Amino acid sequence: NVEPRSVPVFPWHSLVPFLAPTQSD
Amino acid sequence: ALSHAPASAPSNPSHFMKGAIIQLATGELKRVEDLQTQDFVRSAEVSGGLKIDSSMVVDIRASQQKPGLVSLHFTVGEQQSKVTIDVPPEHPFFVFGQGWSSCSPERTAQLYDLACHPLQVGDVCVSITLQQQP
Repeated sequence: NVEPRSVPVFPWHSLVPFLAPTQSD
Repeated sequence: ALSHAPASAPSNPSHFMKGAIIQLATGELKRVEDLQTQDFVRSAEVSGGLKIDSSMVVDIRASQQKPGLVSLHFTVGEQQSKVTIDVPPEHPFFVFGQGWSSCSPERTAQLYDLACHPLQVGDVCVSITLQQQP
């Protein structure tokens, strides 16, 4: 009775920054 | 079994760990270290709601407000909007045609085992923003 190990899958857009103009100083 | 991990990033975002499984908008699965520029461009096209922007690094300096972090100054997209973000030096960015890059490739390798190029002024990074509705 082997417990299946779940492998996390991450969405592609979590890897790149969301740069919107309102973030500037 | 595959389980969908949340997109929000803890302090050490595990999606940058070498071997992490990334799902592209096409449904394809790739390891983070195997991603190519075209994977991001294609995913944005397929996603419909997101747009890829070219964000050029114009300045890198130590953060004034948050010790230990670096302030990255970008000009973003066609409008060349000025955007500044504070990030840990080991945070990886995907540079068009070059791949993963960071301000401290050694620390990135230690923390994530992810090979990185040094991030430099003039590098153009992949960033995303919301698609403008017509």
